[in-house]
Amino acid sequence: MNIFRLAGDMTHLISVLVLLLKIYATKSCSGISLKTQELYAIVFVTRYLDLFTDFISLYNTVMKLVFIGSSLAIVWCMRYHRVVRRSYDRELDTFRYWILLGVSFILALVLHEKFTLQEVFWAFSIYLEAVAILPQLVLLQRSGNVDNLAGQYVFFLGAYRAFYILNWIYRYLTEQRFTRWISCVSGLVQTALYADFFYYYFISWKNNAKLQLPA
Amino acid sequence: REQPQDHDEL
Repeated sequence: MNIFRLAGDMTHLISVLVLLLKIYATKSCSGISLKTQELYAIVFVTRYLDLFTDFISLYNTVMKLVFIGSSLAIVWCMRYHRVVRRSYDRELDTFRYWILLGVSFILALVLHEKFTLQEVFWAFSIYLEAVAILPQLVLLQRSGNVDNLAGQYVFFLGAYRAFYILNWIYRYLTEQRFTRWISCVSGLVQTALYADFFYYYFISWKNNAKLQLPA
Repeated sequence: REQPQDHDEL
């Protein structure tokens, strides 16, 4: 464990807690893409298949349970909570995410570390995570200005993966064997997808204006 | 104490 990875995990945790706070406190999920939340739930479930078979550390196990639990709780809330579900932008959240699921799965069948069920699903979850934010970014574009909690959610989510890139650089420099090419390349693609959002987020923060994404 | 696990990251 290094400081970059810890910072990344904490930022990731904050992004999830910000989202849970927004939904719980305001009893509203306007501006949040249910499709992105469902993709993240799939990412965590398929990535942590080793939850009960490989014990790495208490921290690792606890964080896996928190990520799986919170992502499923958010999806449940947005789908079934009688108050929250009314504020879901159903007609704006129309990204055809089956494409993302299909492409990620096919890529995982081709590119993986070992051809075992667990490894193929692990690679699938890595590729899927890289593109899972797309429905949310499209929803932010369509709903124009971003209410600040949704914007913060995306900001922390992008920052977490940027910290992980620093973590991979650090591990590449300090460990003799580096076997994280799948995560590393996918993480770079993921962070690049956030780059334009970060640009507009920074501009709006600098001008102290509401975040206006170009339509 | 890093496990030799390939996937010790979240």
